[in-house]
Amino acid sequence: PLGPVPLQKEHQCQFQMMEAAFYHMPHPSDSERLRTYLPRNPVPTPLYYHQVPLPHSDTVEFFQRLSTETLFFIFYYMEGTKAQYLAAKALKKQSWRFHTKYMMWFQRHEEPKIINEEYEQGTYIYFDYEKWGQRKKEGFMFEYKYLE
Amino acid sequence: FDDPPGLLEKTEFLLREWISIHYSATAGRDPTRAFSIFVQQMNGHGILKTDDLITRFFRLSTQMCVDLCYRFLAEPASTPTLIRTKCFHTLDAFVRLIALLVKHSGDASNTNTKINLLNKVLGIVAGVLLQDHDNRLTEFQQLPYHRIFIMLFLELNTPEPILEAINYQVLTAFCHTLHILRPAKASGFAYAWLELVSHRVFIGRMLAITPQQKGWGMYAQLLIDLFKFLAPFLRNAELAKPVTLLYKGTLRVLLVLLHDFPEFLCDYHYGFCDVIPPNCIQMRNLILSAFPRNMRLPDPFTPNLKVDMLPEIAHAPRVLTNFASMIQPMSFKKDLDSYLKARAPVTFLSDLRSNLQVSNEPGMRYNIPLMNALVLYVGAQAINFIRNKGLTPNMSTIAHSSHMDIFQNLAVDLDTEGRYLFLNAIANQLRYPNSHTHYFSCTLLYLFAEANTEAIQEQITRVLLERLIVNRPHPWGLLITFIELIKNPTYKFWNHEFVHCAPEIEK
Amino acid sequence: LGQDLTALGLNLNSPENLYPNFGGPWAETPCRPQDIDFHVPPEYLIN
Repeated sequence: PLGPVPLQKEHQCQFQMMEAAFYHMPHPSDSERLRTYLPRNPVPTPLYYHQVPLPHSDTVEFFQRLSTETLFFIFYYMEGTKAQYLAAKALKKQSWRFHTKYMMWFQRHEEPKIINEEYEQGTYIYFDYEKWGQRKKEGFMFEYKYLE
Repeated sequence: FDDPPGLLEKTEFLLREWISIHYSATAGRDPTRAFSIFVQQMNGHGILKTDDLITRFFRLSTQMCVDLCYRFLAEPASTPTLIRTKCFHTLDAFVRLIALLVKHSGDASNTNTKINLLNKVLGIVAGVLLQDHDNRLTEFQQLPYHRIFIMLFLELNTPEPILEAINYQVLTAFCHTLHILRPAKASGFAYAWLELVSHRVFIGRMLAITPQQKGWGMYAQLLIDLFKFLAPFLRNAELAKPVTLLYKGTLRVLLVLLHDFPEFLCDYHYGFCDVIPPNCIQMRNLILSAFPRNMRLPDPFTPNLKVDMLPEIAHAPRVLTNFASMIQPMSFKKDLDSYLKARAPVTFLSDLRSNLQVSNEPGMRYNIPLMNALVLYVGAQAINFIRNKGLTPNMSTIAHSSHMDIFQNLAVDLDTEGRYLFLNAIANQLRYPNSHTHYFSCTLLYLFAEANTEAIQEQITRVLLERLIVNRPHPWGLLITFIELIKNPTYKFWNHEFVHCAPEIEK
Repeated sequence: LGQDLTALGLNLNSPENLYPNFGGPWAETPCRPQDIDFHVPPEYLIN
């Protein structure tokens, strides 16, 4: 039985300001750090494409099912995000190790020839993010102080 | 006023200097060293010499950042992404400077210096915003302010020991600022404001991480600010698009709270329902549907459900609003207490309506918060009264008491509008199994059974039905009350004319 | 009759908390891992 109540003057002013703001709403990216490589840029895709993230796509188990190449892409192009963190965890579970000086991922190609307190030396596979590919490196010395 | 000559130029120079340092390679490798070099430059220009100069520096630099953003926003043919990249390039550097100054000001043990500086800067940004809001009116843009607040909040919530040690004060400072910038004060900032209040990190810090629920009261106050702003618009059912958007956004936030922090909604439901308009049924149902996560609710449709046998039914729910103090004036409260105790003064009942009525304006006749407080207060007193006699509330023990005199008087004496608000105040207590839900459920059924006119019974039915026909969720207490009403032959519910007024109503 | 609250883009049956991935009051979907700023080891900030 309350019925409508006419808006008071101050509410009408408030509404005008809110209505003006309605035409420049905040973007989701306004609350996120600037993305150097892949800024949020929603593009309408055909409705039969996935419109929402796959279930459990924010778990390490999901990332472990991604290809190594994909994990490297996520690691280097989505830095500072949870995706990079999950990609790093998945890479480590596949016995990749991050070298903090070269900022590249290394994986033993065979048992190292030398192992001591400071380092291990042998043949490694590493991922070169500048040439974007996996390379073999013989006689490489992996100093533990650079192991992340 | 009276900025010392040259301060503006110095500030501009230092800001440019900082931005280039911030994005330089050295800062990338060793941010603290770059910062300490810059602080020496600030010292060299005497900026840090006095509190007044620091204040002026921050106001001028905030103003410069904002003006720069307005220039970028005005550039023709620029895309939103490009505008944002340019604006944020400057804003994020400015925020980093503030965060570093807050973090490293004073020594590690003396946290006051840090918090005072943070409050100062937040106050300055808020001041610039409000002035800009009042000057530019519908040309006002939320972008620079939203970015400064959210990035500063995220910077100060990185998991570092120095910051963890002052986190509660940081949260308090931001809540204080957000209250100053509440939508009723800065309506052009309302959307950004809700983004800030409902940001995942802000919710996490306020409701989950801060120990002993110390953030809950402040967060509840911010939601009340939001409901108060929305109320006049929601009161008139037709919603313009800008209001619908803000309303739907509010529903999303409440759904997250209902799912993740139901106990928070349980504790503060009273304060929220006090400011949510009575016709805002679904949003109110959402809040009233919350129940403690460790509680298992029996299916309301269980045949012969013995509600008074449920273990939790005797526990009083936490109500964190001091509703007793909301019963004003003191003389009225005094008469109320004396009537409850001794059914005197007898005039108390006949004066009741005039104490509740504040105008003759249709739709605005009654003091709703007073009505809500009176109903809950009398009900809570009734439960204690019955308990003190070693009884438990049920359809017979709640009868023939000064408390029920008051409720029956209200049911009979109030006009349709007043009785609607009165019955709503009761229905707002029908939540999860607790002593209030039980008592008010019995009271509503008792008022139905004892009603001396069918109009009262129809209105009780309407109040329940309008809460049931809206989309989910529905509070458990509401369901068990209505089921009892329509199933228990004592109430002869189906004999009433109004039940058959329309086929879909009867259905 | 109010809104269909199950159609606001929130997975209300999720066993986990919703707030860590909450996209905000206007978002129709939760945040993706690449949308969420994370305090990764500083060595990861290669850019």
